[in-house]
Amino acid sequence: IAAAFDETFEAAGESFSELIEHMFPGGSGRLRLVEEPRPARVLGGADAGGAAAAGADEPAAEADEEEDRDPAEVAGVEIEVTPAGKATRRLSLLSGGEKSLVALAFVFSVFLARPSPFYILDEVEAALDDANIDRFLQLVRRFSDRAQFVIVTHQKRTMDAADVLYGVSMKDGATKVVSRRLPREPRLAGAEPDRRA
Amino acid sequence: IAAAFDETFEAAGESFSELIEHMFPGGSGRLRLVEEPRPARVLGGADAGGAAAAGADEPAAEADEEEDRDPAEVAGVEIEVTPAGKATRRLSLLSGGEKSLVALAFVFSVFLARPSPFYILDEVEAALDDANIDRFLQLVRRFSDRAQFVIVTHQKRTMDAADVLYGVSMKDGATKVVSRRLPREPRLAGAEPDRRA
Amino acid sequence: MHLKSITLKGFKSFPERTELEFSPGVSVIVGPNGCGKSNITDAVLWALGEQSPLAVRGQSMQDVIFAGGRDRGARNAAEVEVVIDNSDGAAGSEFSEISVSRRLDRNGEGGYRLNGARCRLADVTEALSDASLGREMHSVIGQGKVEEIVLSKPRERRLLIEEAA
Amino acid sequence: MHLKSITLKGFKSFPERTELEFSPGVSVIVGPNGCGKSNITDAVLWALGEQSPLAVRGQSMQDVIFAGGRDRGARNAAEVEVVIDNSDGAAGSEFSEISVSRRLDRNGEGGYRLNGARCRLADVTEALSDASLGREMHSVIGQGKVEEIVLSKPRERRLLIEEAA
Ligand SMILES: Nc1ncnc2c1ncn2[C@@H]1O[C@H](COP(=O)(O)OP(=O)(O)OP(=O)(O)O)[C@@H](O)[C@H]1O
Ligand SMILES: Nc1ncnc2c1ncn2[C@@H]1O[C@H](COP(=O)(O)OP(=O)(O)OP(=O)(O)O)[C@@H](O)[C@H]1O
Ligand SMILES: [Mg+2]
Ligand SMILES: [Mg+2]
Repeated sequence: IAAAFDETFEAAGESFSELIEHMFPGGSGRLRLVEEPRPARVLGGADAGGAAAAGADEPAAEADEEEDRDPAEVAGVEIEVTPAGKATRRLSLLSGGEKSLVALAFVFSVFLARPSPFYILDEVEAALDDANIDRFLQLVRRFSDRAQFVIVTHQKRTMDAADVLYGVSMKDGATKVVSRRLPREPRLAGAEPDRRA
Repeated sequence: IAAAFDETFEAAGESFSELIEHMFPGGSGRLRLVEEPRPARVLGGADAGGAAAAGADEPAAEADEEEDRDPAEVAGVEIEVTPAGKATRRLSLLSGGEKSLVALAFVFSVFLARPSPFYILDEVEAALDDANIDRFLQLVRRFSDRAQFVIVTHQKRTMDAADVLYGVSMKDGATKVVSRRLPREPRLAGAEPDRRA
Repeated sequence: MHLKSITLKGFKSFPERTELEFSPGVSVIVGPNGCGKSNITDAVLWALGEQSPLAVRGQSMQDVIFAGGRDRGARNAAEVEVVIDNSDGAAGSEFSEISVSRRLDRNGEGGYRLNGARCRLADVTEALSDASLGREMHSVIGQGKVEEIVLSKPRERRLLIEEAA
Repeated sequence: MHLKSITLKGFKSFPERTELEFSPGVSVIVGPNGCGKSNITDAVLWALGEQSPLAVRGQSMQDVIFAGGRDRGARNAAEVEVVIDNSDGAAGSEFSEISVSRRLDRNGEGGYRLNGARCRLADVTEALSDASLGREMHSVIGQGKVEEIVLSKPRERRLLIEEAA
């Protein structure tokens, strides 16, 4: 189990850095294994924290050396992203759109390491401006040969990326759905799926 | 203080019902004073809940009779909305866009009862479809003679409603703002501000 | 392997039996506010075993049963079936289709079925994890939920990776 | 009465002194993701007395001080001034303008000024409530926050009304 995690984490980490360069041209980012910050340590006492108890005797300052630990004992995955030209590394300070881009890069990086057969994405691009919606859709098209995507949206650009469109309406409290396959040159607009595995 | 609350609540309640009819044509809604559901009552014991302690001896079944209580003693404001043709009254089941409409109706109803001099609204219409963005903007224009609105948006329709547009950009981590007054027929498109007080 | 169909009956805003068929590739669902798009997302989460009513915007799980509308009375039960096409054999199963369905009535009675046979939630979870669809449903991102990954604790993101692994 | 100007210096993505002037009516702020629009919203909340770093997306309050960028070093202090035009006399004050400013440096030192004079947060809060701008800032709705009203408890909505009243 630990081996599967390590392998998946490493593959996801590589993909994440590449995907962040796609989402934030000129920017950079990575995934990092970290030990969870613990509540006040009791010297010599038993640590109640389960897996996080590994290394309970080490001073907090060693938290930066977590890459040396056995990953199966570390507590979590930290995300670091620095958009182009900015110095801030605090994720919480990122804008709404920037946070969405980081989250999508994370989801896709786990996908590349271990694909699910389908993804259902409900208005995940609501905070993105047009240029970033395009970056998101390039990834969807690139990966759509390997996984099925079902995307709920209000954005016209996203509608234009559909192979099949489902129009939903409501009458007297009951939903009705009508679907229509769209005539498309396979992947004419946007990335070819065989690029960049 | 209690009198100011009652008066404000009553005025807000009237406006809320009207604004819900605007946001949900054919629908209805109201604000209701309610007593907060309390944790397990201790018979005969002192109620630790402050203002909510009023009426601590009454059985829970009487919570439906809250309109008879002295409003200053009641604990909260419940929102009830039923969109056209639907039977559900559970707010949590409403869609993302519907919740935004309800929240905006609430904010504007408090505004009509007690206007603030300015409102700063950051992407409040992000979940709305075009028809609902128009309903929101009609209210903004209607009320813009009584309060100043500063609205952050990615929506083109909202940009078209501006008297002054501020274009924001970033270079090397620093923000730059350029503003431009838009030539407009005062309130040509959309509601005239003197309609419907 | 891909989602082949979702069939809803009595679930949220779907009083009558409604079958939605899907193909590989990119499917996009559109419509006005409140028309029922996210109810479809909720149906998939629910059929595949979601335990928290809050995750499908309810306060109790019976909230997912159609509550009535103009000219239509409430229904007494909700049922959703999700069919996954396995003709490429990618799931660890010899079936060419995997059907998972869930039902719930107003008395709180109901249960799961796998390929038509009554089973427990644990059987559904196991069949799904063989198909690489984890229990945390990291492959379904609900409305308003995308930024959670950025706001969540490091430990929670680790769980997402572990479940995929 | 209306917002007349916001001046930012060293606050978030505004390393240099930047003054934004506003008029009555409808002002709309646009620009790409991450360019600094919501930082302006945060600046108003902050100058008017916001106590929680989380409300301006920080983990400690010093997070609002410009942290540097390509070719620019970090700043040592953040300062924001909000000027409210009171030429209609609607605020309970004889001043034709009410200026509120706040400063914070990397040592955590700083404070508030009202019309240029150092004062306490309580003085700012009082001046604002005379101008019908409540402490809960119910007239500023931050990004992603609009649905909170619907998800909040009845008691919290009551507070919004009480503060306006
Ligand atoms: N049990 C139920 N019975 C009847 N109607 C229900 C039930 N549960 C939810 N609904 C209705 O479904 C509607 C919400 O649907 P949904 O969330 O799918 O909308 P949506 O298309 O995603 O809209 P948006 O674009 O705003 O996100 C609500 O109006 C709600 O009243
Ligand atoms: N203290 C700081 N020093 C330097 N840059 C900062 C600081 N705090 C925040 N920022 C930067 O400001 C940017 C976010 O700006 P803001 O939230 O205003 O964007 P926005 O225009 O609202 O974007 P969106 O449309 O995505 O909501 C982030 O990239 C962040 O790195
Ligand atoms: Mg929805
Ligand atoms: Mg923003």
